[in-house]
Amino acid sequence: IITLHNVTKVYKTGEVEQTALKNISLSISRGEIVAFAGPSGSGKTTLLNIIGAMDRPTTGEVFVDGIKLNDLNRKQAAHFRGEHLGFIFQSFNLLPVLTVFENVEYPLVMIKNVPARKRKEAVLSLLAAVQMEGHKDKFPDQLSGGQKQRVAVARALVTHPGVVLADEPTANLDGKSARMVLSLMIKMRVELGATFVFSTHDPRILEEVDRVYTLEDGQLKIQ
Amino acid sequence: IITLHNVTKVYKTGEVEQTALKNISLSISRGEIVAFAGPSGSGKTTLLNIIGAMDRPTTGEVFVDGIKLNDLNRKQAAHFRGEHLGFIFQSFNLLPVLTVFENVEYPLVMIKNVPARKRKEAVLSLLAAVQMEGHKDKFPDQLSGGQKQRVAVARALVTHPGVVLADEPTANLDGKSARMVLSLMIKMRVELGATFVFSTHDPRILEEVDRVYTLEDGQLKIQ
Ligand SMILES: Nc1ncnc2c1ncn2[C@@H]1O[C@H](COP(=O)(O)OP(=O)(O)OP(=O)(O)O)[C@@H](O)[C@H]1O
Ligand SMILES: Nc1ncnc2c1ncn2[C@@H]1O[C@H](COP(=O)(O)OP(=O)(O)OP(=O)(O)O)[C@@H](O)[C@H]1O
Ligand SMILES: [Mg+2]
Ligand SMILES: [Mg+2]
Repeated sequence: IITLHNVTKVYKTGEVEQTALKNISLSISRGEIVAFAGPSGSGKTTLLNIIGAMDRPTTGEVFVDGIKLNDLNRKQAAHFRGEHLGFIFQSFNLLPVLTVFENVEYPLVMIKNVPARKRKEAVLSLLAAVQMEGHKDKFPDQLSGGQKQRVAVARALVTHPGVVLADEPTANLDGKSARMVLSLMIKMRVELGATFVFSTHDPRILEEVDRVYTLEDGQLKIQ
Repeated sequence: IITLHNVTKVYKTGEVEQTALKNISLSISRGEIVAFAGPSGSGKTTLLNIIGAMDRPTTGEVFVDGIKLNDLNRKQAAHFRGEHLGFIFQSFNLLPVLTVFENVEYPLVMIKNVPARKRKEAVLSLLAAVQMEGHKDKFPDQLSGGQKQRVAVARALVTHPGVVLADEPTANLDGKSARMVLSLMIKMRVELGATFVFSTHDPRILEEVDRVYTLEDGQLKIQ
């Protein structure tokens, strides 16, 4: 479902060039749970941005769900993301003017056009799965860090995307909540065949995934 | 240096009242490194906000560095924070329009009025301590998550505050960077007598601190 051929990414800051990814080739199958590990600055987020059609590689090809991402323009990339992907990224904050319920409902209204009654059912079941149904009428600034993260997980899963990309999904979570997020991923894989690709520094999580790719200075290390 | 007497915090959301902290009393001495642990939603951030004069308790008294925080108005609280405290909070993002160097220099210009040559020395030595001197002319959006966090640590320490408050300071860091941040705290304690109080879910950190307070549903659990 995800294939990369010789992907390189170079950031140009004025005169200085920094190579964040060097010749990355990998292939991830449908239904796999895959983690990217590696030290700070090794290229994990850059790799996720490229797989998520949020940034273009400098060289190399990227295919997700049979679609070549290199050829998409900005509008097509946004449409592709809405149809195929779910994101749990630090930068995708919850909308402060919407309640918890509305934040999770929002993708179903904007992207999938699902009728209200069906939306309510889907939202409440996902909020229950992350143990946040008791906070459904609160606004994001009335939640703790870990609670916001759990709402963001529910929002990413509510449209049943084929691929979910996440950048440190358990960074703000205690042990119990981290295990809950992981078992929810496994449940979505079993019930829907969803594929999960995420970065993490969390040793508890790295033990439980199907495969770990370790990055060092932009290169994949052979395990 | 930090004393709380029977601190309670109740959030009112319309009709609903939620008690985030119940009768918290604690005392932290100068130079201690103290961690707040506990599940998501247990009150850690709320407690840090009250000690940092960012929020007021519903009942009870708070003393930091001999000053009673309950009596401070908004302006006095801001002045108190600038003079006595350093913050490493998720919500205190780096300023996107300033470079890494300027983000760390900024508190020395705005708060302490230090001459330029002395500022440069202080900023470069702190950036070196968090291994970010090579990125000094970059802007925050050109850094990885862990790199931004390390710059935020340097910014919090550059004014040599008596107390540093941090909310999950190692959440986005790999093992090596997390250990570096902790040894920097220990160095600041030894050289300047700085006191550190932070929340964490990270078992690696909890083993290394002087004392751990565990919160559960807003109450301190006896260790
Ligand atoms: N502004 C607010 N209005 C209403 N309720 C709030 C507000 N801020 C926090 N709460 C509630 O108070 C409780 C404690 O929140 P707090 O942010 O202190 O938790 P925490 O221990 O830091 O959790 P985490 O590990 O998830 O960051 C939570 O149940 C949260 O929903
Ligand atoms: N927009 C950008 N412009 C210039 N350099 C960048 C940019 N974004 C990232 N970098 C650099 O590319 C390298 C890889 O960054 P990336 O964000 O992928 O790291 P990471 O593995 O996610 O690290 P972390 O664990 O700290 O989140 C870093 O050295 C960073 O400084
Ligand atoms: Mg990253
Ligand atoms: Mg918190």
